[in-house]
Amino acid sequence: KLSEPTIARLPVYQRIAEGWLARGQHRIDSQQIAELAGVTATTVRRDLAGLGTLGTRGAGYDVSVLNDRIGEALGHDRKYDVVVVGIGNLGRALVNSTNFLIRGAQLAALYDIDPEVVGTEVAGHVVRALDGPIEPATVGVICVPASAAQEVADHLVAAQIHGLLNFAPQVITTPLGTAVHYVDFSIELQILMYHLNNGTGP
Amino acid sequence: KLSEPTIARLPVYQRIAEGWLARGQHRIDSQQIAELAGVTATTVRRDLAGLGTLGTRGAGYDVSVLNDRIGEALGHDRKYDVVVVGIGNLGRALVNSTNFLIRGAQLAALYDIDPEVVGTEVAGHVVRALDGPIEPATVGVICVPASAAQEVADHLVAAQIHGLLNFAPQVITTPLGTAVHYVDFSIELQILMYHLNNGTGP
Ligand SMILES: NC(=O)c1ccc[n+]([C@@H]2O[C@H](COP(=O)([O-])OP(=O)(O)OC[C@H]3O[C@@H](n4cnc5c(N)ncnc54)[C@H](O)[C@@H]3O)[C@@H](O)[C@H]2O)c1
Ligand SMILES: NC(=O)c1ccc[n+]([C@@H]2O[C@H](COP(=O)([O-])OP(=O)(O)OC[C@H]3O[C@@H](n4cnc5c(N)ncnc54)[C@H](O)[C@@H]3O)[C@@H](O)[C@H]2O)c1
Repeated sequence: KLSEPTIARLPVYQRIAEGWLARGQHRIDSQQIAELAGVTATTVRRDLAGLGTLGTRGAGYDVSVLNDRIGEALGHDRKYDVVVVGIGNLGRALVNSTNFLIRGAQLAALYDIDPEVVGTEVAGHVVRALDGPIEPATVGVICVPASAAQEVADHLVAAQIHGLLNFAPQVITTPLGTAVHYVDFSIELQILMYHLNNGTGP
Repeated sequence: KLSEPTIARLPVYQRIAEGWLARGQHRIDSQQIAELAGVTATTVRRDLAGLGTLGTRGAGYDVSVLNDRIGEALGHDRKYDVVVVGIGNLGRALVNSTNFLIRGAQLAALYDIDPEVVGTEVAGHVVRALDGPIEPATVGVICVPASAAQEVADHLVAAQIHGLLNFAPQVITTPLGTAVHYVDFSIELQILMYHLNNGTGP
């Protein structure tokens, strides 16, 4: 099993591979990837070794093999449905963004409880009330205030949604078999401050 | 120098230490931290060793020493000013959030170019036009469309702002001495999908 930092780097490596392919280049070495990804070549080799044999010593990696293998590891070939609950500032920024629902992710439905929001159209979907049945989906994105996060999580789990991406600053409890991933942007600010205080790169 | 994954885990460890202190507990061991942070005890020990000697073998860590040492590494004792450029959906979600500008970060000013937005009040600040001088600050947060990201970055650098937190999906070029950290939520979705596909924990 890959570690979380490795998983987080794979999409970055894949974007680099795609850029290379778009320029018609068929091989890339770990040093080239490392410079573009802002990590060491050793980290790149260790990360990619986790995906099985990919490169040949001294000859680098076949870019299209790299692209496919990373895609498989991240499950890109499969389409999956995403529902978003909480269509406020953050929910809108996510569904309107061109680079959030990518790699197979498809928006299935939007939910909110505010009568001013329910019934309006956002990103091509009419926002629905949360008190009805929830569309079957693979992932539920939680963009509600912290006080509502647990209740919304319970609703999603009851609708057989087993992956929760939680942006609300609230630890939620879920039954076994549910994967929860928390997002906390303040950590991004702290990473930047660490680099700023220590003169290190991105 | 600490690695980026270690830097990203320190705020998580600090939150755990604060929770422990709030419950009046004075010692914690690496296994307890590991369970709450969702990593292995080895990872915890390796991360904290990067901060100098903290724990005693077999006796765990003094929680308030841990809290202070992490705070120093992340530069928490120092207050610093943050400006946000682009007060749309994402910019509003960030400045209104209770857990983005924490640990010494203080909001100094908000900027936008839309005449409908400039002059309005958001999170206690009147949004200013970007064509005037920019408030001196340590960090500039970029929440504009990708097409405007480079121009905004140039503006911030010209105002002697050396730390850029870029949410726009656009690689920006900056002079030496500027730290840039990119945020890409689609990676969070891909981490969740990896865990969902492989039945691994958060
Ligand atoms: N992780 C971070 O660093 C970070 C940064 C910004 C925002 N946030 C968090 O994201 C969340 C959303 O922020 P925002 O600025 O978009 O807030 P917002 O108030 O603009 O939007 C919240 C939306 O959720 C809806 N809602 C409330 N309770 C609900 C419920 N029980 N069921 C369905 N919908 C419900 C509201 O009607 C509203 O539309 C907050 O929890 C905030 O703290 C986190
Ligand atoms: N990293 C991710 O995964 C992710 C997720 C969501 C949004 N985003 C990105 O964040 C950015 C903001 O998204 P949003 O939903 O808030 O968009 P938005 O359109 O709601 O807001 C953009 C704001 O920027 C302002 N603006 C445009 N050009 C400007 C300039 N030159 N100077 C100053 N202000 C300017 C606009 O007036 C507007 O208020 C976009 O680039 C979007 O792609 C990224």
